[in-house]
Amino acid sequence: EEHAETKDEL
Amino acid sequence: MNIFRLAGDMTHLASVLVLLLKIHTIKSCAGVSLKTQELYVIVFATRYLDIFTSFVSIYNSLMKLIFLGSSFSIVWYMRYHKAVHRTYDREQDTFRHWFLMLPCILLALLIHEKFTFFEVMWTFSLYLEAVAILPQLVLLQRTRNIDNLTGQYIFLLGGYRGFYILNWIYRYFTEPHYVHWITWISGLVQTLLYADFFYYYFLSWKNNKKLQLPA
Repeated sequence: EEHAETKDEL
Repeated sequence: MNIFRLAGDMTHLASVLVLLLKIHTIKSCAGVSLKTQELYVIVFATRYLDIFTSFVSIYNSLMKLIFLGSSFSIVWYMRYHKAVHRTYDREQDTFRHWFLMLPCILLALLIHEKFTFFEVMWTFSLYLEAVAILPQLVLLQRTRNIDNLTGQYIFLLGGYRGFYILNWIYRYFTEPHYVHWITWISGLVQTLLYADFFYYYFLSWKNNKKLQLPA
């Protein structure tokens, strides 16, 4: 399933 | 990571260091809005809730700790450090910033990418950051002359999100499916709020005059 895109920005 | 985002993070870091330098070395927070600083504590606290659950990189975690630590210590200095607190003009810094939080919470509950606790808090922090500078800009209008450090602080704080806009444009064209309207619009609103400050900051720099916003 569509993974919650990790927040890679500050 | 791209050059725009790195420039944005370094500019943001520089703004925080300039403010800490001012407060720590000359023990003064004249012209600095405590309300804006308190809002930034909330912005970082709600933005970095996942600091212990999701690891992106050493850089990412380190910067989160720096932003959290610096924003908390700036508020601590302005509230509890005797010498610094004395230089805080409480009469002028009267923006009812808690009223800014309510619309941001409501908006985050209405408009978000996913209805989960983390996502709503993260979206709230985006909306709040967009308006967090308002108490500081209002204070700027009231205090006639502001010192260079405060001016530089605001300039860098406004500039960092401008670099982030370039970063979002870059990522949009280089990464498929990279679309985050909520982030983009709140980032744009945030940067636009600085527009008149940037204008007067540039004028003061060009004419080599003290920075003064029209009353």
